Amino acid sequence: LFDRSVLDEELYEDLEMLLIQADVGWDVSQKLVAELRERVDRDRIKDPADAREILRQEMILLLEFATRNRKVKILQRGVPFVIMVVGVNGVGKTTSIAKLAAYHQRFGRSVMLAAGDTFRAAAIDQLSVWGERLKVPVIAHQQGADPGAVVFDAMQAAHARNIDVLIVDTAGRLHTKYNLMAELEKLRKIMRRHVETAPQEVLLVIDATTGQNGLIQAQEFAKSVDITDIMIAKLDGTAKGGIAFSVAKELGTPISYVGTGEKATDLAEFRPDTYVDSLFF
Amino acid sequence: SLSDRLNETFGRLSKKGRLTEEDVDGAMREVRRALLEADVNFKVTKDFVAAVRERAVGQDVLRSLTPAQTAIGIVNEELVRVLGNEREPLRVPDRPPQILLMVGLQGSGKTTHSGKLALHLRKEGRNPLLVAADVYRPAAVNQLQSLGKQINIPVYEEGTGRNPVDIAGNAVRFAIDRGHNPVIVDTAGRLQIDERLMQELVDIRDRIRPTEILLVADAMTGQEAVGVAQAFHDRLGVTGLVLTKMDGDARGGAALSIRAVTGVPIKFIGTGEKLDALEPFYPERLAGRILG
Ligand SMILES: Nc1nc2c(ncn2[C@@H]2O[C@H](COP(=O)(O)OP(=O)(O)OP(=O)(O)O)[C@@H](O)[C@H]2O)c(=O)[nH]1
Ligand SMILES: Nc1nc2c(ncn2[C@@H]2O[C@H](COP(=O)(O)OP(=O)(O)OP(=O)(O)O)[C@@H](O)[C@H]2O)c(=O)[nH]1
Ligand SMILES: [Mg+2]
Ligand SMILES: [Mg+2]
Repeated sequence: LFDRSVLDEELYEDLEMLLIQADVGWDVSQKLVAELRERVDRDRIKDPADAREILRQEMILLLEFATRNRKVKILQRGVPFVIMVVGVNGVGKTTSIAKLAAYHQRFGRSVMLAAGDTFRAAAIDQLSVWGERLKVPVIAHQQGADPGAVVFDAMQAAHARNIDVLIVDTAGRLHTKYNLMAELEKLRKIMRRHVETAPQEVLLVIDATTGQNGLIQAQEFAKSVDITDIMIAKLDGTAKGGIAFSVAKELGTPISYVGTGEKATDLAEFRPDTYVDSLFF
Repeated sequence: SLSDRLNETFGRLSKKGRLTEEDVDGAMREVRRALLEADVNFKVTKDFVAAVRERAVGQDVLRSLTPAQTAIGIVNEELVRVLGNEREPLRVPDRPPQILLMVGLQGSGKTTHSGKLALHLRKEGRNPLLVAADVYRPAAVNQLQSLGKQINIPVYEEGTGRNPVDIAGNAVRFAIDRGHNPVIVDTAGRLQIDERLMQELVDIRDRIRPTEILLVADAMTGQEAVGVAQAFHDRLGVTGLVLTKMDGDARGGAALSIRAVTGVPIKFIGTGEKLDALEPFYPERLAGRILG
């Protein structure tokens, strides 16, 4: 894109196209291009390579504005660090939990999982398979049980067995379903009764293939349960997950992880510079 | 909404007196913005707006007393036209059984919609067989079995040790022996760029010769919807689209993009997690939703 000899109008048009095609969205794409145009005019930039670097920095800054909000994660001795994973249907929550379990294990922490999705067919089985593979205990009740009861049990078990990290799986739910969103807050209250600071991490998983609805998802979930971190799953596909920019800009919620495949090792920490470079630089 | 924005655009202009082509351009920018915000593909939007503009300029938006309404009317008509005016039913095979192959990206709703289609077709008096050909995802076979139990429809499975191509082939023979019709084959989610897994689908197709290859796509898919659909279509010959999770508030522009570029007809809409949450596709409804 920037390998051209002239910095002209066509460059800005192509730029807008690439941003929109990356799901950055109309609004943020317009702003990024306008900002670049302003800097180029103000500083009399002639070389497209310089324009490229300006845009790259612009985009990294946008994401860093959110990333610097990332709360420092403090693991206290004897207090389970509780991670609650939420998001709409099919985005990759359960698989991401397996990845997070493996991730924390690599730091030498003991991990436990809670099968909080008691609704979807074989959701408990799915998480249990991951638990077996990773040699991580899974607290589960029967299909159709009250998720609150599972969470209650898991909090007790985590405390009793001195678990460092407890990861709670929840059923996929559309943010448009009021009662399902209210259930998340109820689960949080149950955790808080056991551990004041729990859940210390509330992770929203967003599918990289999601378009502009991703921003609405983030906004609505944040209203119900105070999202602390975002994970973009399925970045190994062709979708770029550009909704990350709107989420960073509008919500200031840090994007902390990315999912890059279907194995337990397919998780990486999100880095604004690496991510921006992967877009089209 | 778009109609609000167009009312604003034309409202300001009509104060000046006659509308000009430049004024229509302003309106077209709003149409473009609305479509992109609804996740319609960039290139599809470009072509679509060009077609609308041509009609708008030629068709009395300039002389209309209610130019915003006339423009919206044109956009709506064009959307319905592209989405497909006629509802296309599921294809009928030359000889039974009818075989439906469910394909798509990870998490789009294939397993759930395999169950929904089975229930829907049984309500029409058929005798469906579900086939568990996803041997990769943990508990995928259990998931389909659990759905089958809910609606009392048999599920053919061979665990996770067998090759999906063989499972599918054996399932069809089983269906023929037992008189099941249709056969609905659930497959693992996969990336369209995963060569090995795309080849697996080609092998399954060649083995069972499906009557329909249904691409199951999530209504909230963004710009990549076209690339994904095109790849599945080029490799397999997709015959229908199932648009899922339409009970959310995603505008669903992906459907327009997929239809415009691949010509694949939208056959069903998924509107919930329960197995009865399946609706036929109505172009006017989807057009209204995309427009916002
Ligand atoms: N390629 C790829 N696939 C992924 C990734 N993360 C998850 N998946 C796949 O996406 C599909 C859905 O994953 P799940 O973990 O079941 O998603 P979920 O959000 O728990 O789904 P529900 O509980 O039904 O809402 C599975 O096929 C996963 O293997 C990823 O990073 N890359
Ligand atoms: N709200 C809503 N949820 C849906 C719909 N269709 C499927 N789901 C949910 O979406 C999630 C994923 O559905 P699956 O059927 O497991 O998706 P899949 O394509 O088989 O996933 P993989 O096999 O991992 O690729 C589950 O939580 C389903 O209950 C729908 O129309 N509306
Ligand atoms: Mg899950
Ligand atoms: Mg499935």
